[in-house]
Amino acid sequence: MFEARLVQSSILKKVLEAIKDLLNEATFDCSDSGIQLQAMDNSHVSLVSMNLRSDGFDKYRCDRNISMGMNLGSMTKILKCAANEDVVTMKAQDNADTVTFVFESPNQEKVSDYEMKLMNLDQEHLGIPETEYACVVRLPAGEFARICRDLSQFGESVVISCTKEGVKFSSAGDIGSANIKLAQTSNVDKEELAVTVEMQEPVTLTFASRYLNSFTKATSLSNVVQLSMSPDVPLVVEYRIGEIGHIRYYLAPKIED
Amino acid sequence: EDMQSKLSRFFSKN
Repeated sequence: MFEARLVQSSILKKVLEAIKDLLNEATFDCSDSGIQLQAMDNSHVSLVSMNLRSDGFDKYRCDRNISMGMNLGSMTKILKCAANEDVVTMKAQDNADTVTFVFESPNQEKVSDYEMKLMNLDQEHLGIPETEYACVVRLPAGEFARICRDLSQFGESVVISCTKEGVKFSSAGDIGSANIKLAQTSNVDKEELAVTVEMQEPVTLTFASRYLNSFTKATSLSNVVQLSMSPDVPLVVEYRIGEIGHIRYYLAPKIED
Repeated sequence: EDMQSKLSRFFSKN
């Protein structure tokens, strides 16, 4: 028996919002430590890795590890039936072929349950090597979303260049070119407004803007986004999910041929 | 024009 209860259904709604552009389906791997998801987009250029820890749920029970193949379009439709303030419970019998979502209104006057068929998805897990990144940038998630959106109007690639002064985002195309430079903030009163750069060595990498824009669908989950870069390895874009977990997006760089 | 690489270049299948 698997059962996970979350008081804030909005977290699950935002998680689906954050992954449904990139992925059509994904396997939710549930164990007693929590729910994990790892899936590449169809082009195998980007990967989503999500983790929701069991101690972040109000109630969590997982008698035996269970992998639930979810159609994310269907799951999105079901989660749209939950009000933001509803309590959501996901539950499934061991080796079940369906999962049930129960939404309870705060005053318990309305209880809805939705049963969704599960899919048999082949599990292709990638080994992601632990990496000491040359540059780790933290900036306001809204700022990053704005930069990606603005620059994607100029070209289909964004060059991210990180030095100890700060980070520069550039794009060029038919209409011209654009550069956005963010300096490290010195003393900001609020942590989530800071731009910080931890640099071991300067890095400049090129990425496809459309993937960066897909990643920013996770902006509603966190005030801060973290970008980790090293020469010739995928970019990592990480959003924390409250106190319960994180979503990490990996993006393969564009390389001069 | 830069060529888009694939993740399989960096991550191996488990």
